[in-house]
Amino acid sequence: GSKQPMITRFFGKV
Amino acid sequence: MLELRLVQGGLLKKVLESLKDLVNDANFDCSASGFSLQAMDSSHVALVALLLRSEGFEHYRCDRNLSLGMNLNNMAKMLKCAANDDIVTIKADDASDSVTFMFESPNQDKIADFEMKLMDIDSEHLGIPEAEFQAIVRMPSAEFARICKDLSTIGDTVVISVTKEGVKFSTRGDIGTANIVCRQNPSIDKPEEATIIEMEEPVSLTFALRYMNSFTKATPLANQVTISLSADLPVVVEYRVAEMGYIRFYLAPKIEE
Repeated sequence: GSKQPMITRFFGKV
Repeated sequence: MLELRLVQGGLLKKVLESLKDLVNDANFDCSASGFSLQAMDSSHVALVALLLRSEGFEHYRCDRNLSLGMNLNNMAKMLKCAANDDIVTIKADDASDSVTFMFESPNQDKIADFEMKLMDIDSEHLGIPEAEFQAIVRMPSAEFARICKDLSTIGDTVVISVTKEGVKFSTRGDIGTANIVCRQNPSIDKPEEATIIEMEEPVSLTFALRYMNSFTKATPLANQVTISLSADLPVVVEYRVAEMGYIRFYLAPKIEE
């Protein structure tokens, strides 16, 4: 199976 | 005081049509440099960034930075009431809790104004780092939309692989498998039909077709789409908005468990 990571894992809060 | 007059009002209609299914509510940020938006879908898997530079507007007045919280579905409903060739003006007062959309027909014989309530939206602003991509594919936007639509009838995910041979879109599902290869094609005579591949090194990533299909709602904005890929990083799917800016969609690749 594959997992869908959230975009927040790559781009941090400013 | 904010007053933005866009002669190509149809562009704003197309922008909203491409956003409204992905994002429910968002803050439009207005500054001297332009009208922009950054928002995630409700599951925080995809991110969209829109920029319409101030120079692209016929008249652009923004006295101080303003954030306009809007329900995109409602904004799309209002903009649908404008004709494709109408001139659209967006107006808001600094302290106001509403925004006005004014639609003028090209020969000025019909003028409409629609006032929409603004919302307070708590939104996180994410920092998008500048990235060097392993591969950048530029291809006809309608072709990309067709591929995503076709593959989603067979599978849920698409593997996008870029090699020297071209870009391959693959899926698999219960009924079988599909592979579509698009080769580089400079198409000198019709640049809008070109497929251009810039590759530093081969890359292969898996994405959810549901999101890719949602991004292709922006197809009417531009003849070409740019797909930028790097291993283990979100893909960037970019449509230019005439000469005034862009709409960029970011989606994280799926990870094998």
